Amino acid sequence: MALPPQLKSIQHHLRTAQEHEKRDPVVAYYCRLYAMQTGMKLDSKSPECRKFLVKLMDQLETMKKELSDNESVTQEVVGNAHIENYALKMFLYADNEDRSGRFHKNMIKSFYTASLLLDVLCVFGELSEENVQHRKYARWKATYIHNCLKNGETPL
Amino acid sequence: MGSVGTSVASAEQDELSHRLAKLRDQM
Repeated sequence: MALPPQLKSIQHHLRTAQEHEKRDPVVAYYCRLYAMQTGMKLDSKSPECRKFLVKLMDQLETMKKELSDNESVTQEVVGNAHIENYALKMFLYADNEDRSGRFHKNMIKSFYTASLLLDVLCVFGELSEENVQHRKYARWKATYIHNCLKNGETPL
Repeated sequence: MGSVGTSVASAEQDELSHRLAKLRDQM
């Protein structure tokens, strides 16, 4: 289903959900939950957004049933730890590649995905200052290295 | 007509909020 332009800012979180459907359904579930909560704040009144959000809610309810025996979905504190660990694993992989001078598309994507998953952590409450800083750094690094590679420059 | 449209939109929005709360309640 096409994403209404008003909800454009959740498109990357929805894409991350899709990419993790098989690899890690818990990550996919929380990415969609974040997209749902954010989407409702952005626009839940226009017919096109309501239609989109109702579909997304249907999908979330189905996933919740399918994952009903998974503690990461049934217990918020376990889910929080799962998403935070996954985000930091992505961050550390990208950071290690960066510090070793290995610049490539995969590490750019890891930095960016880490920043998106740190957004997703907001479904559990306010982000810690450390996670706010990690998110800012990961997003900046992803953009910076992407631009360097595009312009044929070596990142510093 | 406008107010009917608004009420429908508001009811559907409430329904979504209710479903979201239910989804989160079970966590």
